[in-house]
Amino acid sequence: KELKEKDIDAVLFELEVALLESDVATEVIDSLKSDLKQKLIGTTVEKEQIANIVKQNLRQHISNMFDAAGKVDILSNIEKKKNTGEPYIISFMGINGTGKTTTVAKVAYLLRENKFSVVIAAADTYRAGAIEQITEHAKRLNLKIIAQNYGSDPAAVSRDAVLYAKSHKIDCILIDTAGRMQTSKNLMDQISKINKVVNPDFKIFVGDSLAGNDTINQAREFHQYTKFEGSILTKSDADARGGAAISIVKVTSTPILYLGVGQEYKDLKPFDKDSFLESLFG
Amino acid sequence: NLKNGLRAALKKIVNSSGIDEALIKELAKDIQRALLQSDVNVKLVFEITKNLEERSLNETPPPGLSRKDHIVKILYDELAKLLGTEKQYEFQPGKLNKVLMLGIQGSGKTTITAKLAKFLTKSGYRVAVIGADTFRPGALTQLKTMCEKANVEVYGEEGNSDSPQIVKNGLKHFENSNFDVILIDTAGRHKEEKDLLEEMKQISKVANQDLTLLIIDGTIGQQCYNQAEAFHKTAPVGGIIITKLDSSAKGGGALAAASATGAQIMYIGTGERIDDLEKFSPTRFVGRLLG
Ligand SMILES: Nc1nc2c(ncn2[C@@H]2O[C@H](COP(=O)(O)OP(=O)(O)OP(=O)(O)O)[C@@H](O)[C@H]2O)c(=O)[nH]1
Ligand SMILES: Nc1nc2c(ncn2[C@@H]2O[C@H](COP(=O)(O)OP(=O)(O)OP(=O)(O)O)[C@@H](O)[C@H]2O)c(=O)[nH]1
Ligand SMILES: [Mg+2]
Ligand SMILES: [Mg+2]
Repeated sequence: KELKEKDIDAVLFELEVALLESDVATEVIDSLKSDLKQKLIGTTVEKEQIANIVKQNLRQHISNMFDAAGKVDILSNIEKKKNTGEPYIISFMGINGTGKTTTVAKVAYLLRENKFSVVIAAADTYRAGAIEQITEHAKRLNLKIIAQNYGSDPAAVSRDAVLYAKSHKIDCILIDTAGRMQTSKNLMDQISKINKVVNPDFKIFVGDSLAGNDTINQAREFHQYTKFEGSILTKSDADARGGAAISIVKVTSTPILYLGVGQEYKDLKPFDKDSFLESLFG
Repeated sequence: NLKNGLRAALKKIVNSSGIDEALIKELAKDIQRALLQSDVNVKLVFEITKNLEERSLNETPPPGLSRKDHIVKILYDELAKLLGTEKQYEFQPGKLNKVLMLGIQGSGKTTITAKLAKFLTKSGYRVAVIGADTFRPGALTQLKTMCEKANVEVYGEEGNSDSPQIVKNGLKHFENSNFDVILIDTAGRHKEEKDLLEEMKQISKVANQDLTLLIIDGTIGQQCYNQAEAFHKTAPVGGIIITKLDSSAKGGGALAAASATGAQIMYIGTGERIDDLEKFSPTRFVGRLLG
């Protein structure tokens, strides 16, 4: 039969609830629904196949969206830059408490395991205990940390770390920044400035897998201000459904690089699109 | 009051000339949309909007109430179901109130401990703090630095990984100094970390707390209910604090903690500074949800 809107609506409603309960943002779901309707209405399908066709098309649509966002092999990027004699600079940003500092330590661990030399910039010069926290991680990882006093300019600390890396032939600089709400213009200007001063090779947005609709607001604003090139979603081990990944990819068309799956250094898993889609639709 | 807050959110129906089925359906749809965008638990949203629609269409307004006012009251009743039903905890003067912080990693426990220490001190209570997060690097420094601003003493043992023991030693340390409130900060944990939930049970045994405060990140989505339920089984939750409401999040997800535990929301966090703590106001909160 020829598919009409009402044929699709019933099936879409069930899929919509599944996506909502998986923390995909409502505006992303609306957009996916209208894309799907545009594609399917007027096409001819077997009546008993409608539910299946709609579901498969939605899954494919989301899969295509992830493919369009591209793939990033950060380790080979670092290798390429290393061969030019220059250090690779990565900065980490996101709202308060998402796991940026812990993620910086995990990435440092990953790089060290891959035989890269690393220096960490303690560019959160604001929050109580922030410098002590990252300094302890650096100590445990046996890595150099560049830090100044609380209240110092995060851009200056970052630049310091770059100078250190250049003069000591360090392969990679990881810049940990303070948590900030994207609703604070001053703090968003600050992260823009840090990135301008240091010109990172890669900017990573660190988001919380447990966040709901706010993920899309965070991703959109952070991307507008910083043009980050990829994201890491933390706390996936907390039984998060992972819809935040879809929201971020939809609104920024940048890839999810890794998932944080625990509090230890090794708890960083490359994002796998297929197993993600399987857990969402399977 | 809450009714007035809802009135503002219901301008469409209140300003209309007449109530008919189409308008009620439209109202239910608008409310559903707003609540879903605010992260309110999906099942709760469908329940609320279904009840709103059915009751608005089928119930006769009580005498003296216009049909419009009746609909506002129905929405008020339905939304009120989102808030906790247990009695709100009241700090008892003249005895020691032990408060245990509980919550997911990064939800704001340490920050809230300092904020609450200052808030309660300003309200006239003698407050002390125990830093029992033995896992996170720099946790004790973070807590001490913040509590210094409130002139509140923090007991902690850098390098001791036994959290229950630190609580025990801390309570002993503060024993004969007539404190009204002792706040106990703990490490973050979630429902899949069974060993950490077990640790929380051990901490509770030693602390024998009068109040367990569940600290919930205001940006949390649909997983809040499940997490809160698991926490409640570990240590019965007597109060909720929703943090980071200065973000763009509406906090609807965090509300599920109230339905999962029955506990009332006591305070909200509205920023990083030690003064950024407010008493919870249902009117403002629901207004933000629907806004
Ligand atoms: N279970 C789990 N916990 C995590 C993960 N990533 C980070 N955490 C925890 O989340 C909490 C917050 O991590 P931080 O690294 O301090 O977060 P942050 O973004 O740097 O916080 P601010 O600098 O204050 O904005 C810590 O208790 C971490 O151990 C993860 O993937 N899984
Ligand atoms: N903007 C804003 N930031 C907040 C609020 N409450 C806490 N924070 C920030 O959120 C981050 C996490 O807060 P913490 O107090 O370290 O959270 P926690 O629950 O103790 O974290 P763990 O001990 O790792 O589980 C910090 O950057 C805080 O400054 C709030 O209401 N608004
Ligand atoms: Mg940090
Ligand atoms: Mg803490």
